[in-house]
Amino acid sequence: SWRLPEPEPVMHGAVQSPNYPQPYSPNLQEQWDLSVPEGYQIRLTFTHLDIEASAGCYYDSLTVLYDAKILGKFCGHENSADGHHPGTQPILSPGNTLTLIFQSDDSNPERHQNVGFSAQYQAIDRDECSEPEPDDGSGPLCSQICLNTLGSYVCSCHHGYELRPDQRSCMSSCGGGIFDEPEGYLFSPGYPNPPPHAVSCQYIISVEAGFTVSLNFTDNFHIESVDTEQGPNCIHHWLEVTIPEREPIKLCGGKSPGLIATNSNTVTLDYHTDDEGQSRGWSLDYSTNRVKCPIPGDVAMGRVTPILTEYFYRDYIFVRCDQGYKLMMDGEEITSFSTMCQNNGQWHLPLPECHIIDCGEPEPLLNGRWVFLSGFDNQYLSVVQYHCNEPFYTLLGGINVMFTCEADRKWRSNNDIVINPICIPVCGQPTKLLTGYQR
Amino acid sequence: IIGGSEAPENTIPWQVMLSVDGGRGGGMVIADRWIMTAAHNLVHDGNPASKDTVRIYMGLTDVKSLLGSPVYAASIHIHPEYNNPNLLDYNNDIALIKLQDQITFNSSIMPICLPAEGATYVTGEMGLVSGFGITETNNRRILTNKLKYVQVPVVEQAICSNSVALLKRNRDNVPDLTNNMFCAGVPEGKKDSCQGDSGGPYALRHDGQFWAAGIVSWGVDCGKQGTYGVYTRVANYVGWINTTMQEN
Repeated sequence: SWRLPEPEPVMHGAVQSPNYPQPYSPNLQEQWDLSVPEGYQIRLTFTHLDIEASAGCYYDSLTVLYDAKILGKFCGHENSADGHHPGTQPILSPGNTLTLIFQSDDSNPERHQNVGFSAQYQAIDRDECSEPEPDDGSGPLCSQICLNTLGSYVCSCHHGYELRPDQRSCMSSCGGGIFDEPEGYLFSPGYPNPPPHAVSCQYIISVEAGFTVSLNFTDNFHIESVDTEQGPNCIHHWLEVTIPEREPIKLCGGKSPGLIATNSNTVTLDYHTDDEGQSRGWSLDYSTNRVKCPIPGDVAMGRVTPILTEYFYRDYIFVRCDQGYKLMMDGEEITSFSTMCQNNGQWHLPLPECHIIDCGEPEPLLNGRWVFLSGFDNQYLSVVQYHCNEPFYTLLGGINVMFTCEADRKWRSNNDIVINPICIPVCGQPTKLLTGYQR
Repeated sequence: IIGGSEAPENTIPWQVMLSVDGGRGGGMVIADRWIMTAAHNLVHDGNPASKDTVRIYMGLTDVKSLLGSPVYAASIHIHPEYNNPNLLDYNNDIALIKLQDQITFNSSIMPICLPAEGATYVTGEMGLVSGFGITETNNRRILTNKLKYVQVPVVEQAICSNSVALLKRNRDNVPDLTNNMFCAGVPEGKKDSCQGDSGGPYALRHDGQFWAAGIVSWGVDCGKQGTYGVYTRVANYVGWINTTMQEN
C-alpha cells in the first residue's frame, strides 16, 4: 500500500468547473479542497459564475465551505433575477483551507447552456494579533504585545518584563544573570518602583580571579522585614548575599547596608519576595579591586623596585643587588629576578638574597705570590698585592702591583689592566759577595 | 783557574759546569732557559756536539755534589760564524744552549747580566773569572773539583795583540787575536784561567751587578809571564744572543 504525499500548500491557484468555458455536463459532483500554508487565509475571487439558477440553488450549485461550515452556496449569473450570485466580492476563509463542491442535476435547460464557474484563489496573511480572543478561555494570544508576521505572529513584552517560556505571557524581568565586568549597576525588578509579587531573582557577580568585589548599596533601600525583639527579621522578603566559604547574609529592612567589601571575586545575590507585602527594592553599584599582596620587605645589599605603599595583583617587583653583589636563589646564582603578585595574594616567588661576589683565586704568579692587603676570600673590593720571589726575581714594570676584585669579578690593577704581572729574574747580584781583607 | 781561590757557595751563582763527551768546560746562566758558553766546547773536529752528549751542572761549588743533578739541553746554538777546524781560529767563540726545563733561581743559581750592546771594557778593570778547570798547587797542575775564581784585569787590546804577536814568533799555530776577543791577566803571570775553564764567565761589575764581559776562550799556557788569557768579547754578540733566544 502506497501512502500518498500530502499536497504541498500553495500560495495561489485557480479553480474551474469541468469543461469550462464549455457548458458543464449534467449529473456532476466535483469537490476541490484548497489549502495554503498555516497562518494564511484563502481569498477566493470569482472571475465568472454561470450556474443554472434556481431558488436556493436547489438544482445546480457551487458550495463553498470552511471546516464543514458553509460560507456560501452559489448559482445563477450576474444578471439573473433568481439564484445566488457571489458578485464581485471575494470570499475569505477563516482558516487556511477552503472546500468547493460543484454539483449539477440530470437536466439542463435547453435554451441556455450554463458554463459553470472560474475562480482565482490566493493566500492572504492572517493578522492573528487583531483576531478576537479565543473562546476557550486561554486568554489573549499575547499578554502584552502581539506582532503579526507573514504566516504567523510573535509575542513581546514591555520594558522591565520578559517573555515566559510559553512565548505568550510576560513576567517581570529580574535583570539577573552573570555580571563579569569589573564594575556595574544592579537593581531589583521595577526599582525604584515596587516589583510585582513573588519575585525570585538571582544575580551572580563573577569577575576574574585576582579581583575582589565590593557592593555599594544606594541609600534608597527597602525590603520588607518583620520587626522582632532581635531586630528586623527577613522572613518573607529578603536579599541574600552569598560569598564563597562564608555564611550567607540575609538583608532586609529600610536601611541601606552601604558598602560591603566581599574580598571575593564571586558574589551571588538572591532576591526573594512572596505573594504579599510590599518591598520597594534596592540598587547597588559594584566595583572591583585587585587582590593585595604583602609588602615584599627588604633585601640586604639589594634594592626592591618599584617601591609602592601597596602591591596588587599583577604588579611586578624587581630585585637588583648593590654593586659587588649577586642575586642568589636556592643556592644558585640567577641573572635577574622579578616576581608577580598572583591572584591569590601571594608573590609567585620568594625574594632572593644578595651575596657578595668573589673574583676567585687571583692568578698565580710564576716565581712570585700574592698576599691580601685587605678583604678576604677573594671577595668584592679585596685587594691583593703581587710580589716576586726576591731577591732572585723582580716585577716587570713595577714595584707594587695591586689588584682589586672589581664588580665585574675580575682582578684589576689601578691601571685597569687584567693581565697578570710577570716576574723577571734578577741578574748578576749574588747573595754572597767574594770578600777578603788581606792586602 | 791559576792563582785563584776556592769560591764560597753562592758567590758565583751563574757558574755552570759542562761535560761534553767527557770533556770538562764552563758556562754561565744568562736566562731561566739559557746557558752561554764557548763554541769550542760544543764543536769537536768541526762537528757540533749532539745535545744528548751535553751534561749541564749548576748550583754548587763542588763537582762531586753537582754531578747528582744534571740539567739537559733542548738545543744547541753555535755562532754561525764560528769556524775553527784546526783549532787556530777562535773568532766568534760563543754558543748558547737552550735547556729542556726552566730553572727557578735561588741563591745558588742566578743568571749573570748581559752587557749593553757596545759596552766598553776599561783597561785595568778587574774582572772575575771562574771555573772548574786546571789549577796549580805546589807547581803541579791538577784538575780541581772545587769551583775556583781569580780576579784579573782587562788588558789593553794593543798590549794583548803584541803579546800574541810575540808568541807567534816563537811558537807555531798560535791563533789570531780579533776584535771579538779581549785579554785579561797580569803581565807577571800566575793568575789566569786554564783548560777546563773555557766557556766560563769573565765578569765585570758595574753598579753592584756582575755582567758577562767575556767567555773563557783560549790562551798560550796558563799563568805564564807575558801571556794573557783570551776571552770572547760578549758585548759584540748581544744582538745575536737576543735574537737567538727570541727566535728559539
